[in-house]
Amino acid sequence: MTRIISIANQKGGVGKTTTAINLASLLAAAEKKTLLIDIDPQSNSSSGLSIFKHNPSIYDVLIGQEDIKNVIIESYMPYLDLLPSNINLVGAEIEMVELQSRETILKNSLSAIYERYQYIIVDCPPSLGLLTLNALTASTSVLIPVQCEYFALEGLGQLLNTIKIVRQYFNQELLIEGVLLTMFDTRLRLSHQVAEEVRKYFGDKVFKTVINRNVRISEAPSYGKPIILYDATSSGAINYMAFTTELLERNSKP
Amino acid sequence: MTRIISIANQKGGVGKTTTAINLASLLAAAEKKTLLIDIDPQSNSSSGLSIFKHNPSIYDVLIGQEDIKNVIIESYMPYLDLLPSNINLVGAEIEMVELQSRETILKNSLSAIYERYQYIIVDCPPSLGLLTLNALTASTSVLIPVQCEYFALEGLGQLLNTIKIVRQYFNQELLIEGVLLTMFDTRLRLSHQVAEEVRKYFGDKVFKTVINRNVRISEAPSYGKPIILYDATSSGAINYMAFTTELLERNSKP
Ligand SMILES: Nc1ncnc2c1ncn2[C@@H]1O[C@H](COP(=O)(O)OP(=O)(O)OP(=O)(O)O)[C@@H](O)[C@H]1O
Ligand SMILES: Nc1ncnc2c1ncn2[C@@H]1O[C@H](COP(=O)(O)OP(=O)(O)OP(=O)(O)O)[C@@H](O)[C@H]1O
Ligand SMILES: [Mg+2]
Ligand SMILES: [Mg+2]
Repeated sequence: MTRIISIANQKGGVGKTTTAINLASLLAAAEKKTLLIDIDPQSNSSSGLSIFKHNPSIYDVLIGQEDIKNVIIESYMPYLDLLPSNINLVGAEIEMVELQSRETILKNSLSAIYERYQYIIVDCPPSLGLLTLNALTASTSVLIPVQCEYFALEGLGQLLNTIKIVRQYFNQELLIEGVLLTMFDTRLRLSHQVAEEVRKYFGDKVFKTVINRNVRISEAPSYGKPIILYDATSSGAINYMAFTTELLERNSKP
Repeated sequence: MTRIISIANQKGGVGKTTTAINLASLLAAAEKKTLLIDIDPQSNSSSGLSIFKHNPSIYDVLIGQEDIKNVIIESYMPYLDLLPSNINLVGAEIEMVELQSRETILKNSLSAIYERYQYIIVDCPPSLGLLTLNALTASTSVLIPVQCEYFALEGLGQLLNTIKIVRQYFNQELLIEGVLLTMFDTRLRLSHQVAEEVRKYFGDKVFKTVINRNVRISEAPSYGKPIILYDATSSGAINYMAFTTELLERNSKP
């Protein structure tokens, strides 16, 4: 059973792309056949794997110009494929508004190929528009990264509301994979306060693993590599490895 | 002559809201009649000034249900008013697509009241959709916060492209107010590298003042206050005061 996990949160800069790249690359390292889908016009997941301005891209799939099979490419890691994004995706939301069943375009495209993969990870943009709706409609679950900062708390209610709407109208089976605390700074009172609030709000949906703030994580994309290839001994790599193990364990329970 | 400055960058979490709140409050502290417009559904600028889920909001203005005069409210600071946002703005972009001259709705609404203010600051969402287009079309200039991290560099080309398109079709006079480096960490090589790249790319459009990473800045919104009221002695307050002074000086030259 293929698990399709969207990484979503409309708050900007909370670690969606960082989590998508590092989770996908660690699942691949665990020899799980994995596809990373970049549905953000910023294309940060693509460039984080050294793929720049690739054509064709997910844009061509969403507007019906290309078959998804012709767009997916292999990454430089075994077991990891990528459906790359491109900046022309910026205009897609307005173009898709007039299409039939505009919320299910990605889901329909994936039906032809999803069985090739054990995990499909979708990196979403910082908004709740048609691109994120397409990702949530196509997914089996949604992973919510929450930065340990005050503003990150504010948007969670709206995100849960959107997930409820998607479940009601487009995808009854959508589950919450969990909530991942990111950029936690053990020295800051604010980090501890936000983490406590999130655990109060989400209970055991919050992953036990917390991703600490670690400069090696923010350096890795400038080398076009996930943290496991850039610096496997860093605390960032250790955190993401523990998180991936925890996610795999949660998914192996009956 | 009223200066209308959009704070825009589609990259998430780069310090748009933080800059909007702190610039607007320091302009008010300098006794410049200032209006802060929150056109982001996340409503972080509103909550950063202790205004929560306010009705009516900018949503009602953009869909034509309310006159802007009935929506603007006074903040708790003299010389500072707010046009608050509300989460129902999430659906506005799709609702506005079918409206006539959808890009100039904000500009037209402002024509009745802008002369009451010397500065109008617009906090934009992390995307280049209709909300940001409305802000750019209504503005005299755009201020671009750039976080000193790798991914923040990637989106700059697209943002400049969008500004060029707005200038061509909707607003010939739109200028670039400048580029502000944010969350600079003096200890990190990455911060210095990104700052150097940005200065190479933008030259003297880059403000000399750099905003350093400072935890007091990220604590202030949880008290619903700008940094000047939360901790006026912090390095964050000092940085934003220097930046506001630099901006005022740039605007006073003939
Ligand atoms: N644990 C961490 N420690 C240090 N830096 C981090 C960490 N996680 C992410 N970052 C950095 O923080 C910035 C924001 O992260 P990222 O781009 O992954 O967030 P995002 O949610 O995908 O942003 P957007 O909303 O723009 O898509 C990036 O520069 C990234 O390198
Ligand atoms: N100089 C700084 N030092 C420390 N923290 C900062 C600084 N500037 C901003 N922050 C914090 O970083 C986070 C992101 O900043 P902010 O929310 O202002 O960015 P944004 O660009 O408005 O995000 P979005 O794209 O979601 O609208 C916030 O939690 C904020 O408190
Ligand atoms: Mg991202
Ligand atoms: Mg913001």
